[in-house]
Amino acid sequence: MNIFRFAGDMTHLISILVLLLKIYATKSCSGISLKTQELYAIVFVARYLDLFTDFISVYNTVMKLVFIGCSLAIVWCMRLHRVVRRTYNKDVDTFRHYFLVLGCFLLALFVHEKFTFQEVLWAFSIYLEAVAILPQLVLLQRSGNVDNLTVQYVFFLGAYRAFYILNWIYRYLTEPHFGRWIASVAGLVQTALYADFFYYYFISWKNNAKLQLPA
Amino acid sequence: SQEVKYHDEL
Repeated sequence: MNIFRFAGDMTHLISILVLLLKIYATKSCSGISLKTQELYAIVFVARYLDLFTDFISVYNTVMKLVFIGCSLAIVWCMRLHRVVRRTYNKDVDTFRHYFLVLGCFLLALFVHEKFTFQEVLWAFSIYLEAVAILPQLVLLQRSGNVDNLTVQYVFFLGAYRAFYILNWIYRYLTEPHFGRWIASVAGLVQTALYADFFYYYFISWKNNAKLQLPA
Repeated sequence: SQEVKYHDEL
């Protein structure tokens, strides 16, 4: 465990807690893409299949349970909570995310580390995570001005993967057998997707204005 | 050495 990875996991945890806070405190999920949350739930379930077979550390197991639990809780909240679900505006959350799931699964069938059930699903979850934010970014683009908590949620989510890239560079330099190409390339793509969002976030933060995304 | 095949990252 290196500091980059720990910082990445913590910012990832913060992003999820910010989202839960926003939904719980405001009893509203306006500005949040349910499709992105569903994609993240799929990512965590597909990736953490080894939860009961490979014990790596208490930290690893606890964090996996937290990530799976929170992502399912957010999807449950947005779909079924009697107050919150009424604030979900499905007319703006129109990204056809099932194509993302299909595309990533097909890619995982061809590009993976080993052709086993667990490894193919692991690669699938890595690819899917790289594009899972798209419905949320499209929704932000559509709804123009968004509330701060949503912006912070996306910001922390982007920061987490950026820390992981530093972690992969560090591990590549320090561990002889470390070759995590699938995750590193997908992680770069994922962080690149956030880059333009980060740019506008930084501009709005510098001008102390609300986030204005180009329509 | 055979690289340990587990994913130790989240």
